[in-house]
Amino acid sequence: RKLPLGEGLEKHPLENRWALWFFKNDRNRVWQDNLHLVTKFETVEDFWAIHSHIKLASKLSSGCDYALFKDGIEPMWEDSRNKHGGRWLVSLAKQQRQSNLDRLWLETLLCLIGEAFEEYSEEVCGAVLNVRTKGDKIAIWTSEAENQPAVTFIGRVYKERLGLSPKVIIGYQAHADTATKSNSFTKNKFVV
Amino acid sequence: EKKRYDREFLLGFQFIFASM
Repeated sequence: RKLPLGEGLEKHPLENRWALWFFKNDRNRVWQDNLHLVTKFETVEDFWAIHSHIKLASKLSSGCDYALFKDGIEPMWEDSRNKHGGRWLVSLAKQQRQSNLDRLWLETLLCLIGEAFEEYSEEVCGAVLNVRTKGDKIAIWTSEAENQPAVTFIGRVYKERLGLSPKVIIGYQAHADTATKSNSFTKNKFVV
Repeated sequence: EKKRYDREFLLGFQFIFASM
């Protein structure tokens, strides 16, 4: 049958509006000046339009980051929605940049925009990708590190969605611990 | 009602927009 004009053309709204950020390391500038808001979107269609036209994670230069955060939350510890929170951190081996990074980052984005964590999705602030020579990192940030039921539920679902082996352990670190660490090791508050 | 989408639904839109 013929569709009435406009029927079927509505975009699919997301639960949240999301902001995509890009960080490019320039040591001559302060950290915050290297962080750029790329765009915001709030429909499934606009997400793919953007994702399909930006560089894949594996093609970014070392020192660059992507971050996807709910509109109104800046991708930094200092934001009021982040400062009591923490992150589920997935650290990748160097060789996984070519084999796995793009798939894992896309899966992370789909978890966020699809609200994969059921009632605990409200605890999610965003996700960060760090492209680094020594090994890339992906993390989901949540807003309250002390909220054990939410944090552990999110961790279990996230690990399953990434398709990680049960033998692989991922850890949740409070931003407060990461910010005050005296070496490169931050203790895990939770693991799944 | 919360707008939740599973991965298969979301992935279904991928190649439409990759070609635009």
